[in-house]
Amino acid sequence: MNIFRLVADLMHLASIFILLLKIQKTRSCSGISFKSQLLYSIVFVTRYLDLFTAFISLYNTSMKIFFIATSIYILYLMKFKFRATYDPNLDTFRVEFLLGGSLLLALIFSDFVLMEILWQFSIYLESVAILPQLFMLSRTGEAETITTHYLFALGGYRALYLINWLWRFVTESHVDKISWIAGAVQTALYSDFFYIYYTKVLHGKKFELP
Amino acid sequence: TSAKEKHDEL
Repeated sequence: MNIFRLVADLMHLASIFILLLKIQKTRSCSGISFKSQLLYSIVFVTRYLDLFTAFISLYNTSMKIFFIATSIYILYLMKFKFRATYDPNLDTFRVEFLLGGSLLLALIFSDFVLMEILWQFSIYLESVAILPQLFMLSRTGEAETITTHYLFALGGYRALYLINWLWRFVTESHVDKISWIAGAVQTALYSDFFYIYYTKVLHGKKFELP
Repeated sequence: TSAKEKHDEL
């Protein structure tokens, strides 16, 4: 564990708390893509199956359980408790391609061990899981400030992982090409968002697309 | 390498 990874994980944790706060405080899930949230649940469940096979640390185990539990809870909030505030007409990204593409890549590059295929699938899927959310944002052209804080924390988490990987490569010769490439793609997808967040939200203005 | 060594990140 190094400081970059710890802060990254805490940002990931924070992003979920911010999202829960947004939903509970505004009593609405408007502006949030159910499809992205569903993809994150799939990511966590498929990646953290190793909860049953490997113990790494109490930290690792608790975080995994937290991510799985909260992602499913968010789906519940969106699908049941605050269903009326969700507009499916704005959430029209075709996730079939993301799921199919991730599975295909996982089948091509992994070594045909089920857990490994699912792990790779989850890594690829996570890198693109934000696309339905960003697509929704581009359709509406604006976002509530608290939603942008959520997206910033979520994007920042993977950006910090890039530094963590560089650090681990230098200090432990740790190499994980699949995570690196997928993580770089994931961070790059946020670049437009980061730019607008920096130029507008951090200067006290509302998040609006130019 | 075992799964533990391979995927120790979240």
